[in-house]
Amino acid sequence: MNTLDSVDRVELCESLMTWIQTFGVEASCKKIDDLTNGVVMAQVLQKIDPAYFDDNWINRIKTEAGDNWRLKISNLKKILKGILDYNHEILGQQINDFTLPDVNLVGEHSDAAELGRMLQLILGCAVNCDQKQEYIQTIMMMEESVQHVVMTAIQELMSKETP
Amino acid sequence: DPNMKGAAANEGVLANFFNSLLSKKTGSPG
Repeated sequence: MNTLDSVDRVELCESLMTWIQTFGVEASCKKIDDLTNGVVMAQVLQKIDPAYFDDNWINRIKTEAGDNWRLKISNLKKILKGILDYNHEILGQQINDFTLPDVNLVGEHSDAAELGRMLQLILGCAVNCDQKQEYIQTIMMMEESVQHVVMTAIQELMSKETP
Repeated sequence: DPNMKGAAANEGVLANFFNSLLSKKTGSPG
């Protein structure tokens, strides 16, 4: 079994991008640059919990960020805060000792490793939310190699969660 | 064939993990 330290962050990002595509959100999510403005992540979070990540929340995410890395980082900060608040307020858990994604590196340099950490946190929301059955079953139908990376990512998160 | 046995074992590990995740109770106590 893989040790948690051995999570290859870039491989994690690639596998989680494959997973993100299963949500079929409106915005394109085929390559890393499609994700660095935060729009796809916000739309996925809204699918995961439309009551919490409601229209009021998603309207604060700028869809026209383009190449403006300041706007992208601003979006990513809102998303990261939303994920952490969701964990605390809805899932009743805190994520301790998990190195949070550096949103500056994601927004400015499209850093795959840091984007992977961000997608990992979204994965944590999906497999713990009320509709987790649907999301876990979707993961179980994915390629085994992807499932393996997803499992390792969840295990790493679970080891850092405290009620 | 050891490769096939390995693949089956891997499949079992994945299925066990995700099934245990499905049955895990989560969410806010409130």
